[in-house]
Amino acid sequence: EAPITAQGKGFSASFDPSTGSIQSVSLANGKVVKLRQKYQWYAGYDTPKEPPSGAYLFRPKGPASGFPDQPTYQIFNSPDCFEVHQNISDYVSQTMRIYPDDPFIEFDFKVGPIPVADKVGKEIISLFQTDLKTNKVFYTDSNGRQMMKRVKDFRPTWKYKVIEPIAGNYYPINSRISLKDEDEDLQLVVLTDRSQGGASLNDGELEIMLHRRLLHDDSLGVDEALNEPGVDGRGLIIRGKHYVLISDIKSSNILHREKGMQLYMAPVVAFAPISSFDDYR
Amino acid sequence: FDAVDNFHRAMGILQHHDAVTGTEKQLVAFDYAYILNDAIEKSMDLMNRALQFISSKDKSSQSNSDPQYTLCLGLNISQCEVVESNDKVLVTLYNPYAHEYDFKVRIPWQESNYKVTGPNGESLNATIIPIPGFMQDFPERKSSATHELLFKATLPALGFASYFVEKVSSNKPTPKLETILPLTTS
Repeated sequence: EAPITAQGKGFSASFDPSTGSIQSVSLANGKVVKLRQKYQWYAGYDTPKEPPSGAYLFRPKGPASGFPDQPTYQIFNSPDCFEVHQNISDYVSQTMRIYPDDPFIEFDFKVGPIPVADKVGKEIISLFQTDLKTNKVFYTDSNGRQMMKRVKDFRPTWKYKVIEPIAGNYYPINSRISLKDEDEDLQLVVLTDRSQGGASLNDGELEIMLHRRLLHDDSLGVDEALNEPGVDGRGLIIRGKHYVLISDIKSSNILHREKGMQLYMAPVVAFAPISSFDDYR
Repeated sequence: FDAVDNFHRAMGILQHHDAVTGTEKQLVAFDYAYILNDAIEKSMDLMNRALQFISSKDKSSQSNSDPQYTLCLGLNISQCEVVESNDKVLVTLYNPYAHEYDFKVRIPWQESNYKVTGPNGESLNATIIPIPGFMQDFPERKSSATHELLFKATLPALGFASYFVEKVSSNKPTPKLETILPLTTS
């Protein structure tokens, strides 16, 4: 019944024993941050009168839905690595990894093939929920150079009328999205391994779009539904990683920049058969 | 230069906004994937010769005994033919980042014992971790690996490090993982 804990560099994380999901992060300075992570999906807008969700448009029909089943999971622990293998649904699974010498938590996800037999296009997100007080503010690196301040339902240079409360708050992510609680001196950063889209629709929350499969053309030029068949025609499967850091703001700014460079300039790993150790030497 | 030019051409085409954002037609998406894969494959020989050159003692000549390097493009689904079909493998990592750091190497593995030797001749500790069931079922995956071998490589700034990885059948027991909770939830 007790939470399962894992030790990373400068933090420990606890996991819910009934679902395997992460539930909090305790920092070395004694602060404890609630951190929940789950997967949800949006149904794509499909009314003929309005342009539906498609390659150019993100137009969800309503709020995101969760996956109904309780996740199943296995945990593996060794001195070098702590891993949770978690099945969320038939088509969403992930591995969470914590290394004792790394301040980041790794979320390695597999999403797809997204089922569409029910004739509903689906867009899958990863949602991070914390108790940080963020006052509608979040940050993305959308111009690829600096962290840009974003405020929910607000634009700095014109009066913004909220017509699309979800999509209207989505911004491009080149490599990272973050939340900051200045009063508590805490920052959450999620580094991505590719360009994605994301938002903070509620205080303390971040969501990132992972995979989309939609059944209607959005009438903006591509003239096809965003419905990739994959190799076997059942739909595309995607794999990817998020690297999550919770830390004080100063340390966080150093750590996420260094990690970002390491991910961007990842090593080339090459393999060669070799006959003996002497050859290697 | 021809090999590098393939990359130049591929990246030139794939900087088009349709390729970046995924707003291309499906047949064009297939073509983009083909162009990039083709460039990678045509550059394998160049990469092999470059690694042979920088890891060779005698830079003036290359011999047939130099290791023949290849990339494993299926590593993200825990698939690598070179590792799976050979008992002794050289794993060489080139670090383009201008700082030294530790990198976690994960290679597809079966449950056999291992010996990992680092660049200074030191024996390294590694961990054998099961590949999740949802990855083993991946439709495109053609691999008999059920586990991954995890070890820490220390990469020099703008340099390379080679590790000798060997399957061994000694009586030394494999370090066992502690399985905390095997699927007790419904």
